[in-house]
Order: sequence, then C-alpha cells, then structure tokens
Amino acid sequence: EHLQTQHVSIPARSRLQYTFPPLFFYKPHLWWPNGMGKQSLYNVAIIVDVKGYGESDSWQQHFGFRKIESHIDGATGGRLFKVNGEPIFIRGGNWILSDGLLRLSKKRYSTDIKFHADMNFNMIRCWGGGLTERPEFYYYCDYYGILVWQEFWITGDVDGRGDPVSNPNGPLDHDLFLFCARDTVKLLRNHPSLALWVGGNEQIPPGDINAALKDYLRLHPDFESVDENGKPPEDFS
Amino acid sequence: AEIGKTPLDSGWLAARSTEVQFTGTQLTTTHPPTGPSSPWMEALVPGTVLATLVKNKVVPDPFYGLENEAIIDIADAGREYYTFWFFTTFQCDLSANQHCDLNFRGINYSAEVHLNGHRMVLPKGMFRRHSLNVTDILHPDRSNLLAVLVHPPDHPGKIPPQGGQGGDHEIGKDVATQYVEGWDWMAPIRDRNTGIWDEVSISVTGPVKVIDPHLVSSFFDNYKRVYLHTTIELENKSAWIAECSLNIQVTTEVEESICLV
Repeated sequence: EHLQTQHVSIPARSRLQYTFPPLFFYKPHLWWPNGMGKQSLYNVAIIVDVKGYGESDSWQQHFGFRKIESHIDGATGGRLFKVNGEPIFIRGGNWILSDGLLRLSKKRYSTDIKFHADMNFNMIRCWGGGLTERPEFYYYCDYYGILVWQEFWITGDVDGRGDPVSNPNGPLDHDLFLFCARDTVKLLRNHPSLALWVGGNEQIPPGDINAALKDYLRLHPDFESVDENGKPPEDFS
Repeated sequence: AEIGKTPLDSGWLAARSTEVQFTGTQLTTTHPPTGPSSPWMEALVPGTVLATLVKNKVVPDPFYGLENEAIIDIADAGREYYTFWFFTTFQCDLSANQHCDLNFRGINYSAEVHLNGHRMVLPKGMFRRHSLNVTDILHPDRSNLLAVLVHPPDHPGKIPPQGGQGGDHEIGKDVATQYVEGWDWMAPIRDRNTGIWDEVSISVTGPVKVIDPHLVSSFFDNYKRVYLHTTIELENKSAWIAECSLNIQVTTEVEESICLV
C-alpha cells in the first residue's frame, strides 16, 4: 500500500508537475507535539529512474501525519490551536536565531530545541525580524515535537511605525519579497512541526503582499470538499 | 560522479574585495589564491563575513563584553568594506548524461559567481535559493575553481546614537533579516549578516531531476483513513524524451534496523 510506481514521459528540455495517486494508510501513527504523544515520523522516498539510463535522482524526507487547525477566539482575541482534533494549550518560546554570526550548526539547533522541549514547551515562534529558520532547525522541531510559528520579514518597528513613519509600504521590491516567500514555503512546507505562517511581527504587511501571501497559503479547494462518506473527490489526483 | 548532493562546507578562503587585484575570471583560471596568505584567510561557509573575521581574529568576538564597539560599522566603513570574495575548489567528474547543479541555499544579499572563468549573477534577496546548471563548465579530471563575490544588503542603514528598534529602518527596504541594525535586545551587527550564510552544495543527477516535492495528508473517519498526497516537479535536462519510472515508498522504523514498507 505504501509503495507505488508510476510511468511518466517528459518532453526534452522541459519541466512538468506530477501528482501521484494518493497513498492510503489505515490508522497511521500520528505525529503529536511535545507532551501530547509520540513524534512518529515516516520516511518518504521518491526515486526517478529513466529508461536507458537508470536511477536519475532521488529525494527523501521525514514526514509526520498530523492535522493542525487554529482560529482566533472571539472572546479573548487569542489564537486557539488543535492538533489531530485535540485542543492544545500552547506554551511557547520566542526565537530570533541561534547565532548572530549565522554559524548555524546542527549540534546547536539540537541542543537549543531539546532545551525548549525539556522546559515542557510545545511551540517556538520565529520572530519576523530574524530568520525564516533552516531545514535543520525544523528537523529537530519535528523530532522533539515543537510546533513552529514562522513569521515573514516584516516588523512594525521597521515597516510602518515611528515618527517619521518607517517604510510604510514595506520593502521596496514587493515582487522580490513574494518570490522569497514562495521559495521559503517550498523549502519548509513538508515539516510536520510547521504550524502557522504569519505575515510579520506586530504589523500587517502592505496590502498587496498580505493578499498574495494569503492566496499562496490558502487551503487547496480539494482539501475542503469531501463526499457524504468523507472520501476525497474522484478526481483528487 | 555519484548521484546526489555534496555539501561544499570546507576549504573556503575569503578576502576583502578591495584588497584583491584579480577579476573573478582570473581568480578561477590563471590566478587562484593558493592558501590563507594575505589578503586571503580561512573562511566560514556557511557563515557571515563577520564570522570569518572573528574566526581569523581580525576583529574581536562582538558578543563578549563591549567588543562590538571595536568593530567598524558598515554605515561608517561603506558597503565595499564588507564586500568579500569567497573561494574554494571541488572535484566533480561527470559521466555521460549526468548533470550538475551548483546550489546556494542562502546568500545575503547578492552575489556574482565565477566558476572556471564563467560568470553568473545571483540576484538580490536573503531568503531565496539559487540553483545553477554548471554541467557544461565543469572540468573533468581536475579541480573546479569557484569564486563568489558577495555584496551586502543594498540599504544597510545607519545606527542612530541612541540606538533603537531597527536603527534608522533602512534595512526594511531590503528583503533581509531586520534585527541587524540593532534592537532593544541586540547590538547592531556590523556587517548586517553579509555572507554565504546557508548551505552550498553541488548535486549530480541523471537526465531528470526531482524538484521541491510537496507532501500533504488528509484525514477521514476520525483519523482511521488517511491519504498521503504527493506532488513533484520534474525537469528533463536532456535533448530527448525521458521515459521515467517514478517510485514513491513510505517506510517506518518499527524496531532498530527493521523497517515496515
């Protein structure tokens, strides 16, 4: 069930996007945040063989089955989270980066993130004035069960506040900002610890950037529609 | 060459651009640096220019005492002062129908790449990956010479005497990390984190390359029925139609060294 081979022809010097038929799992081990259960991780491997050549490329990644939902609570104004249908009380740590000279070692990530887990935290918030963290950071958050609240590169203090007002329209090159945002999402999107993207710190990004980010990150309509038996649509793939 | 990724994280040298008399073409053909002798020094890659200067004790460690005050700020020194060359060599002996990409996972803020005398420009932006197809310019059977000229952010800004949140806010005009002009918790970073700050690698593939797979799960019947949805991009670099067999496999380790497929 968890092994599948498909055949695809790719025209010369071209790119295409391909979606595998969905793989079915019955009661897989779920990934849970720190304190709620195990951080079950599966290894997903993709290998492409080319006729007449052999193995051409491969890719693999740890993957955790989890469903994260959140919404703003009308009564308190706070954001409430559920993981795999269960409400979770968020105990979070704020994070800028592990080293101001960007010597971002795996050992340091492992130690720092384990320390957050040992403190009984279940979330790290990556502040918009710092980095979008690296895959190695996310790997250890996956491993230790730390949810990640990841902000993009907007802060109220540098984009929109002060006297005179600082950069009210955000960065000069909005297309560049959005290109970087798309590329960063592609880099990090498969990590089970990735819980929430936020436009910036204490500030809503400029209108066009905010609208584009919301559009990029909206749930694909196919994932909102299920039939009366709870099955995905026929043409899901 | 073996299919897969090889990080380029050792053997790097660096030098201030104003102290290097050769062009990128010369550095990667006739006049490569021979070792860590002035103006060249051992470099930290990934890392920032300041990390390399600290490593070589050219400047003190800014995070001890008030040592940051002893390091000249880019606003006073000028962008050229923190514009650095980085240089390394690597081997990659491709066989027929193999392809090689040179990958940068993060450069702050823009760069020129020179490889064996060929120049390529990396556009601005701290949070973007760059992937360059270098198949046709690699040297078989001998070292490839790689030099990268890294420019600081376009708007490094000035630090007001009273400090403050994000200095004079100029850094916010770029797509880069903003804490580097100083904050209520942090002194200004003198080079604004200029450098090759994330992984550099080469990746060798056959005719077809896998790009940015996307994994999504959907849940039904109270988490009993679960589907894994996988989308990938595939690039055929060859001049002929590639008939591909795509294999996806999901495993979990049930005991040490025993995997369930």
